[in-house]
Amino acid sequence: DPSMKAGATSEGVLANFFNSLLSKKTGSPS
Amino acid sequence: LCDSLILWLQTFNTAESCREVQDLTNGVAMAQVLHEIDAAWFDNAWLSRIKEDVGDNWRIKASNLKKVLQGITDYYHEFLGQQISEDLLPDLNRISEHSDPVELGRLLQLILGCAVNCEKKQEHIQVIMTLEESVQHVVMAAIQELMSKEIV
Repeated sequence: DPSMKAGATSEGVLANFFNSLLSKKTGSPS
Repeated sequence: LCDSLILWLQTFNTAESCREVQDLTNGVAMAQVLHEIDAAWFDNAWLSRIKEDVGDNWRIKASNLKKVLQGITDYYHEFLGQQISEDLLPDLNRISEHSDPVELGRLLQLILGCAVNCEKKQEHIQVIMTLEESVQHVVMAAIQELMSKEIV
């Protein structure tokens, strides 16, 4: 089902983005 | 942007209501959210400088919003080691006098930037990931815009 595939892709994009944000170092200079 | 970020703001336990644009134009709920994001930086002394009984007095609203934006600017500069790009700075007068959702969205976007960069960012990002997918997309785009305009 193409609509399900699009949904899964969208979820994947979100998960990838937020997971990469989680692994990003907190930007404290101190 | 504004509507989606208001939905995100509602995940915080603020004493002040944050259901719609009008609830936020006095800066009180936003200050409470910042206190929840980083209580060490936006501490009780900082929070006590935000006047709570504002009513329709736009001057007090403007004063509160100025303190909120100044607190955010200091946080970006001193804690995150960043300067906020001019493009991202909201026009506070348009929020206090006209309840402008576009400018309010800008201010909420900067608060979002504090949340996803602070020491408790994991907690905040996990909450964002529980929001409705359409809201998550707007939040993602808002964070991407902040990242693209980062001045280290």
